[in-house]
Amino acid sequence: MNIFRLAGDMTHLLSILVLLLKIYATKSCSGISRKTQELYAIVFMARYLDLFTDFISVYNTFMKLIFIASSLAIVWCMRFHPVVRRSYDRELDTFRYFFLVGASFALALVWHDKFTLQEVFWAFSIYLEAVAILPQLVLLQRSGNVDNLTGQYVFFLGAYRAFYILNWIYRYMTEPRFTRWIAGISGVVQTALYADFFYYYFISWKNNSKLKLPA
Amino acid sequence: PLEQRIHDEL
Repeated sequence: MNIFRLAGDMTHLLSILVLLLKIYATKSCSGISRKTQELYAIVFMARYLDLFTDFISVYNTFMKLIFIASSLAIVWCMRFHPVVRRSYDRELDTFRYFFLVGASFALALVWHDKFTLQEVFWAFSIYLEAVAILPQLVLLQRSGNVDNLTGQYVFFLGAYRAFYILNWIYRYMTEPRFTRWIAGISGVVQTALYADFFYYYFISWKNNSKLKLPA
Repeated sequence: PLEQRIHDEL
């Protein structure tokens, strides 16, 4: 575990905490894409099938359980919580996400490390995670105004991806034979999707103004 | 034989 990997995991955790804080403190999920949250729940459940077969560390197992539980809890709140569900921006959250699931699964059937159930689902989860933020970014763009906690949520998610790229560069330079083609290429694609958001986030931060995305 | 890949990252 290097410092970039740890920073990536911590910003990922922080993004989830910010989202939970927003939902619990404001009893509102406005500006949050339920589709993106459902995709993340699928991503974690597909990727962490190895919870049943491999033990890596207490840290690893703990984080996996946190990611699965928190993503399911968020989806549950947005669908069933009597107060929270009322603030869901249903009419703005219309991204056709089944297309993303289908395309990611098809790609995983073609491009994987090994043709086993676990490896195909692992590759599927990597491809799906790379595009899972799209419904969220589309929703933010449509609503224009982004509240502080939602903006910070997306910012920390993007930071998590950026730290993972630094982590791979570090590992590539320090570990013999370290290559991660599937995760690496998908990770770069995923991080690139945040570029536009980051640009406007930094501008609003520099001007000390409210984050607004152009229509 | 190919060693089973361990995914050590989250």
